[in-house]
Amino acid sequence: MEERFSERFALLQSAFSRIFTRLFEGGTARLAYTNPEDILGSGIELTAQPPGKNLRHISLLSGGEKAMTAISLLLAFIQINPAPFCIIDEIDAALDDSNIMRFTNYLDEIREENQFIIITHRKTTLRICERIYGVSMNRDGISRLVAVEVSDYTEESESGQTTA
Amino acid sequence: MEERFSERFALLQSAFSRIFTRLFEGGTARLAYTNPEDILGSGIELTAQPPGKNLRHISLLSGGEKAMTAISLLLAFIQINPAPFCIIDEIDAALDDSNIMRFTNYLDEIREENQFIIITHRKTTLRICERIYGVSMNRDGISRLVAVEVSDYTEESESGQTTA
Amino acid sequence: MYLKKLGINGFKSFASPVQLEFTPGISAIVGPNGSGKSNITDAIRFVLGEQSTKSMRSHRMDDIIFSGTDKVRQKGACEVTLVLSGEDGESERVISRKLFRTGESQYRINGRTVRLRDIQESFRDTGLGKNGYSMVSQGGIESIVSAGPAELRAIVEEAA
Amino acid sequence: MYLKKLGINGFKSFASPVQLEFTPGISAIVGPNGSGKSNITDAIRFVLGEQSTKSMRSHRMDDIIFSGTDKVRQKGACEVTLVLSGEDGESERVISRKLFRTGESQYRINGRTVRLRDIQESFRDTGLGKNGYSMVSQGGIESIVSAGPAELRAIVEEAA
Ligand SMILES: Nc1ncnc2c1ncn2[C@@H]1O[C@H](COP(=O)(O)OP(=O)(O)OP(=O)(O)O)[C@@H](O)[C@H]1O
Ligand SMILES: Nc1ncnc2c1ncn2[C@@H]1O[C@H](COP(=O)(O)OP(=O)(O)OP(=O)(O)O)[C@@H](O)[C@H]1O
Ligand SMILES: [Mg+2]
Ligand SMILES: [Mg+2]
Repeated sequence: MEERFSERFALLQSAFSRIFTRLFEGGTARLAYTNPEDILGSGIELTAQPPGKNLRHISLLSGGEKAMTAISLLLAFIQINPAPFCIIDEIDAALDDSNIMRFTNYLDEIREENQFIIITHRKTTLRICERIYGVSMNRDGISRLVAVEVSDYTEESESGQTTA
Repeated sequence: MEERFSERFALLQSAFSRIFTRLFEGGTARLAYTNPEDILGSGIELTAQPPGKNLRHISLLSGGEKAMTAISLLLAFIQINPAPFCIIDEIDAALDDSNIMRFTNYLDEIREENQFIIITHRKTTLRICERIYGVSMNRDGISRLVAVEVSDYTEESESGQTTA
Repeated sequence: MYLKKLGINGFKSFASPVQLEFTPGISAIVGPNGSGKSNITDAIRFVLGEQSTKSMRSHRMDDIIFSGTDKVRQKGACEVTLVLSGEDGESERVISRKLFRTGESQYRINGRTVRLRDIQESFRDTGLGKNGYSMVSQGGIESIVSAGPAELRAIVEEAA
Repeated sequence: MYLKKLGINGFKSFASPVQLEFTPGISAIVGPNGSGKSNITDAIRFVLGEQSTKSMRSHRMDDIIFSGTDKVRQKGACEVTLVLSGEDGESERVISRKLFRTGESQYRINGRTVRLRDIQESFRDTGLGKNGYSMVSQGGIESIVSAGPAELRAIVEEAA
């Protein structure tokens, strides 16, 4: 039982480190027991070193660096424990457009084996989406679906490149 | 002393309600003592009713509605306690583009009496900015300023309108 | 296997029935603040048998049925239907859940009435169970970021 | 009265001196994640006499001096200079603070060495004191949103 968790955790640790370095285009990160002497009871913590920077606890990174580190962990969960679909609700809120590009490039690569449904306000995120549902609500408090032209959103993405 | 707080609080309450209704283009909101019998010790809570919806505690609103409600409170603080400048760091993270438009329209109206320095990742926010400083960091870990062309950012704002 | 269709009727702000069809790849849901996007995520949790009102951002079970506005009367029940595509020659799986204001829930798989336990069983083999991180709520990333060591351990134990 | 200029040297990631000039209206600061934008806000808190390392997202006072990278050596001190425009015929006010790794802080107003108390006094009349909400940190909106009744009271007492 404990051995099982240790095996799963080891798989998770290596997936996380690999995905972090991929998303940050460099750097390293570790997911580790806070107390390796006590694997049964120990907490777990994230430390990360974006390229060119010092290794620090996740709490000392910038807002967007924290988000990208947490997203790396999320993608590691998905890799070791695949599910038929994955729904993500506004996880790009703290990211700049170039980090959204890196994140969506990664999703694009794993789209064969993974279905994603992404809720977002960020235009740059939409560039990898094959279908876009619009939701709207009038003053009557009822949600309705509206057709969304992918071209409205992707002709000029936030980064200023034409992507349609 | 207590009377002084009650006066200030009354000013804040009415500023908050007015600004909320302005930012939401309707609806109402209240900033109130949780225990009006005990003004000295009572906590304070926010309830809000976006147009067409029911009155609820702030914790039951959508992510962006919560942010707009908190922003209304922030703007009420600024109104009753003006400062030479106001620095806001990524407060638009949870907002959709149309709410960013409403928020920036309000800032635009009060810009004569208030200086704002806004940190943002959202193109739509930039439309009211007269000057844009870019910050960048190479792999050497040193922050540098870069010149930013306002036109790079405002020709096609996120909402797809030309605003330059 | 992928989420092919999602039908929502009477659930939270979806007073009128809506039908979404997704591609096996990547789809997006966009719209203004408060329009109902996160409610769609809550609807998926609901149909998969979610018992905790908290994870659907509600206090009581009947909070998730359309509560009415001054123009439209409240609904007496809500129903969500999810269609999972078939895999390796398997046929589609249609899962639905109907909740009445009385508190009673009705579950169906391919039209046949089943118990909650059968719904959860049916997912164990698909990887859609409580484990894994197939649904990230709004603010879910922030929760990972601010999690202390014990909390992060709990997250890892559940997801890994 | 408005923030006219800000000079940052050796503070956090600003190893090389930078100078920003703002308009009386609305300016923006943009750039990639981790580039140093929020550090600019920390620099302004610093020069206004901030004593709490926590509000500058640091543990120890010397955390806010450029700590060096494998390519560049750490700095021995940091200095931030803020120029407030004059109001009603008043002349500009130049405030600066220099912090040495020894922990010693030097404060100046218009070139004259003063004590921290004088800096705080000098602001009381401008409205830049601890009261008011002239600086909203990253995540500050989320803090208001998730504040319980006692916490919200504390926020209101400080800001109103
Ligand atoms: N039982 C219910 N009946 C009617 N309306 C409801 C019910 N429950 C929630 N709502 C409404 O649903 C809306 C919230 O929707 P939701 O959280 O999905 O918004 P959202 O599109 O995700 O917005 P954001 O972009 O701000 O996150 C609220 O306006 C709320 O009033
Ligand atoms: N004393 C220091 N010496 C050198 N670098 C430092 C120091 N303190 C912080 N930094 C660096 O500053 C960077 C963080 O900058 P900051 O928080 O301003 O980013 P940001 O531009 O606001 O990013 P985001 O958009 O993600 O919020 C980190 O990479 C950190 O390594
Ligand atoms: Mg939402
Ligand atoms: Mg920042």
